[in-house]
Amino acid sequence: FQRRGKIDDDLLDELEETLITADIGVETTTRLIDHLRDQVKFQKKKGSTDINWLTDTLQSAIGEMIASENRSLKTGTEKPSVYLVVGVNGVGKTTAIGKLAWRFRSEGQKALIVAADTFRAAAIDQLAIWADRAGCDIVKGEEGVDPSSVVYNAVHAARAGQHDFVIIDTAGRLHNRANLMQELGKMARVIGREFPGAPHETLLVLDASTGQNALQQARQFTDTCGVTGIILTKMDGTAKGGVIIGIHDQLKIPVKFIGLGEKIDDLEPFEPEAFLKALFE
Amino acid sequence: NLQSRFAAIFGKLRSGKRVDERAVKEAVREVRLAFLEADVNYQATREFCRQIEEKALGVQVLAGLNPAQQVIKIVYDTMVEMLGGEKQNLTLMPGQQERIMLVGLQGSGKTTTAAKLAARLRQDGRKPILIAGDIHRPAAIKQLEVVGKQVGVPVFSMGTDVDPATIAKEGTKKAKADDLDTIILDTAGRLHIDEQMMAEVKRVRESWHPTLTLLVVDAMVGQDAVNQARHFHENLDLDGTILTKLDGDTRGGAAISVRYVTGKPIYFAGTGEKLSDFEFFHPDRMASRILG
Ligand SMILES: Nc1nc2c(ncn2[C@@H]2O[C@H](COP(=O)(O)OP(=O)(O)OP(=O)(O)O)[C@@H](O)[C@H]2O)c(=O)[nH]1
Ligand SMILES: Nc1nc2c(ncn2[C@@H]2O[C@H](COP(=O)(O)OP(=O)(O)OP(=O)(O)O)[C@@H](O)[C@H]2O)c(=O)[nH]1
Ligand SMILES: [Mg+2]
Ligand SMILES: [Mg+2]
Repeated sequence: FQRRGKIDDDLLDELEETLITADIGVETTTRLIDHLRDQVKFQKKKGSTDINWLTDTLQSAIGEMIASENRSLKTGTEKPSVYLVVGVNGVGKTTAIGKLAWRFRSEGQKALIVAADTFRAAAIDQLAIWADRAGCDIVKGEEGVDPSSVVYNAVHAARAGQHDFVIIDTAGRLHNRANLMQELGKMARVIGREFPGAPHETLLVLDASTGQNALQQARQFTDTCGVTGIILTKMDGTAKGGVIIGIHDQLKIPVKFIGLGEKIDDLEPFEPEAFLKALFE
Repeated sequence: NLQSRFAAIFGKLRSGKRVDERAVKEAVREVRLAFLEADVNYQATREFCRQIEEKALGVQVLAGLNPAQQVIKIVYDTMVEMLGGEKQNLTLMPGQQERIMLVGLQGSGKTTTAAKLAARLRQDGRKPILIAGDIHRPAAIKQLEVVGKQVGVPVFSMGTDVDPATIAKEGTKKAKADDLDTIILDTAGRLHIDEQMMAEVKRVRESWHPTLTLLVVDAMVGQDAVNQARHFHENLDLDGTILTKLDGDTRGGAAISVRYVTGKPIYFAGTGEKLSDFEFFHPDRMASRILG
């Protein structure tokens, strides 16, 4: 829409299409476009050719919606800091954990990753390969055992081994499966009971190509085990990940990291400015 | 929901009258909202609403019929049509070798679906073999071996240092030797904009000549579904789609995008993590689901 000459209703329609196509959702998009319309009136910008003013106004409105003081990972007062990684099937949890472990190692920290997905075919094998690549320790359980028992063992192993971080991989689960969500709630309680204050972060992994269902995922996972942050994966595709705007606005859950590929170093801290810029490309 | 919103809009019309234009416009606005909230593609929604408005304006309130119901029926029927009409069976030539290639984005459910499809086709009397064509993802081969074993279907692999085109070719030789007629190739997840990875799968297609190339799509994909479907279709000339994770509560508007862009049938629905959670795709059920 940079090619359009002036600020008018057609341009606002085009902006609406851009926002909806970025998966920002109807409700949030309507609020943003209404806000823009008000500003156009208030600042008497109708018919003006100052398109930059319009995009700046829009970007700063979105920027306000996703602003957060909690971008970095919370650490505990004593070692280890425990991070629980959750999310629906196939979004990139296991891969994100490999990347995080490698990142901690490159910062001189010792990580322990926990293969608490005791259900899916070759899940433990997959995480073990990441442990090898990241040069970190791993706790595995037997396939098919209660994941809470693996988590229990891991928390105790961590306290002995003087690890700085413990990152727990869980099986993908759809948020509308009550029994699977109960299993997750139990894991979170076991962690908290064995180590007060933990988990210090419960990270929801979201696939950037997910549509409006992402909001429901965030709601259900946060009701079950309190989500403290989001890892937004597969941002190296064409999807914009606009769903996180509504999630932030309504649930106050900040995006902490984004996944930009399948390699071990394809994880970066979330940069709101870069995200906003990419929305309009 | 849409039913009650329509009832409010059309409630006051008397039989014998034409449905008034203002009420239709208001109803179509509600439909547009419902579609976008259900992740139906923006452009497809626009086209769809245009068709619905045209049909709805022609409606005369039939005696004994409530106009809201008539317009709902137009919306529902238009959507079922957009999704392919009725369920489509995968017609495989009996006695002939079928080479089925599964492709799609990372994490969409290809490896799991490969085993589900193999089990289904064996129930239909075919003799399947699974080929491990993903040389990229950690433990992908092991994953296919485990699910293959779970459904009692043999798995052919050559490790991760051989290119997928060769693996497909060698796997086909093995199939012939063992008198197996249905070869299902699992491939690595890939982004439609990753030139190298799209080139890899095009090479497989050019040397292996699959009889069917199916795109595996996660039902919860949003507006990006159109991009995925378009690029994969342009590059590989898809024969159809399989929609996964329909046991979730996503409305699934991606189904429309995929059908709209490829013009090819959605053959199956993945409805769970168990290998038996595999059904025919039903356009009418999907239409109700999308409409909420
Ligand atoms: N392009 C891209 N692919 C990714 C990214 N993150 C993960 N993937 C890929 O997505 C696929 C699924 O990743 P996993 O880590 O197995 O996902 P998961 O959430 O653990 O899956 P389940 O345990 O089965 O629920 C793999 O092929 C990964 O390589 C990313 O940021 N970009
Ligand atoms: N609930 C549910 N989960 C599914 C379904 N199909 C696949 N899954 C799960 O989705 C996740 C990803 O499945 P995979 O088969 O590994 O996906 P993939 O496309 O092969 O992944 P990549 O090879 O990394 O691209 C796994 O946790 C599967 O168990 C389905 O229909 N319903
Ligand atoms: Mg995993
Ligand atoms: Mg796979």
